[in-house]
Amino acid sequence: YSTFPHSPKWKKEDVTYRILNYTPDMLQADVEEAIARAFQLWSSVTPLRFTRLYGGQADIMISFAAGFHGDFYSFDGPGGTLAHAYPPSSGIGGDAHFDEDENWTKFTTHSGFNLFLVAAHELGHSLGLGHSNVFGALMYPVYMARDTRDYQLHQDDIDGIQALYGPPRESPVLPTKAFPPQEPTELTTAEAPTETSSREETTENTPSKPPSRPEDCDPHLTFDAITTLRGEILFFKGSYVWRKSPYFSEIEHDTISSFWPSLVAGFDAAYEVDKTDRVLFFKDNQYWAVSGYSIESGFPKPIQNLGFPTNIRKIDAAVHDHNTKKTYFFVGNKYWSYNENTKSMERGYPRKIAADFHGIGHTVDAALQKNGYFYFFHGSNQYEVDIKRKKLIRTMKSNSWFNC
Amino acid sequence: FPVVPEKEKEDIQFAQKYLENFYDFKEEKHSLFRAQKLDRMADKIREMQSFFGLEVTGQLNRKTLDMMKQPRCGIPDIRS
Repeated sequence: YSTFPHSPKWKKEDVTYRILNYTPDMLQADVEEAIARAFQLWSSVTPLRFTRLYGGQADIMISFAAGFHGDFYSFDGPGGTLAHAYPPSSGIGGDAHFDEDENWTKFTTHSGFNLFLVAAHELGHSLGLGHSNVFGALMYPVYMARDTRDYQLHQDDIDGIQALYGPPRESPVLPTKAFPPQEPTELTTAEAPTETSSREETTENTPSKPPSRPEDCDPHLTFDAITTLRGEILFFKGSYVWRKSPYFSEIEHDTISSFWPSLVAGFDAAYEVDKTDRVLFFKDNQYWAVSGYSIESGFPKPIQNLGFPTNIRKIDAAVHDHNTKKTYFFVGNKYWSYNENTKSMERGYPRKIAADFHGIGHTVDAALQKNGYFYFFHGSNQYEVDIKRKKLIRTMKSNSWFNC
Repeated sequence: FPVVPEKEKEDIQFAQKYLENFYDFKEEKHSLFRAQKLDRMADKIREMQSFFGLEVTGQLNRKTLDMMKQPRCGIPDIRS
């Protein structure tokens, strides 16, 4: 995290704000809700309290404007700069300006900018924080669409704001779940928790935190799914992604939601059809297709669409053979072969894995094709198989790709 | 992919504006030597690449330009 030169901050705990005008992109109530939620993020981790004024001069004046709008930082039309805000001080200090030429929204979509996320970032500036170079932090300067339903500040953001104002006086005020679901996206699975829309009291239960990411070289590391993607290899476990690029020696750590915010974590399988620049993700009896960041419309679809019988409710792993244009799906001790050209399952399947892949006598958690070999992952081991001869070559640790 | 020369000029102008806005790059109006300007710009590109965890080359490569074109906050990333 960083602060502004000389670390300006509000010398009081009661800070006022006023919303001077609104964007026509959203209902006024949705603008107010997004901004109130943004303030709540910061009040929940500091002693600060934010009160809204409906007239006169407030510490933080919030407005929407396009192009030149009276300060020395004109906005630049759609895209580019989305908003800016001033560090704490009198006058323009603390004020936050939003570029009206952007498409503001209350959802996480790929065609608009989520006002809550951008407002939370700008209010970080209004309170004295500068930009952070920690990828995934709220104060990271580049906009990243993400799931905001249970949005929590990154630890770097918390460290930064508490360096200026200290921790909250009493136990943290937890964000109430009083808001109606902000993202009724069609992409949620049937199991998605349904939020109530009635006002609930603050509960003592802190939202469950996802388990921390295992170490790269943990000898017991296993993977849910593995796929190539435009020359890189992505390893998935829970919500975490390990990314191996042919250009950088270091392994990059990300989360699924930082790439595909509306996809659920915990994939079962994934594979890439490189000729169509398409990756398919599988979870339970549904699958999604993505191309880079964008998720193809019309998904998720039931896996029965691919030709699986109705008794198959999930798959273990999938791998696409770029040479034969066949995709192998692994379920239990059997596997199917799917012809990507004819878009149909091949006759004579399922077959026993062990019958065709010598030396592979167990289930497959994840599968990968690289350098002319298949790599079948089972627990903390992986098995390198010669694709043509379907013969086991050698066994390695699952995380041998991480330069351990 | 290979870059079309006019596109390249456009990219450099875009990058210069970005570095002026967010990385305190000041174009010395009276600098006679184009190479000098490019040198100083390369320094700023390095700073930007380091901030975003990109490979620090000082060159305006594709990844660097893609990052510059991401929608973002208008506050500078570094201040003098």
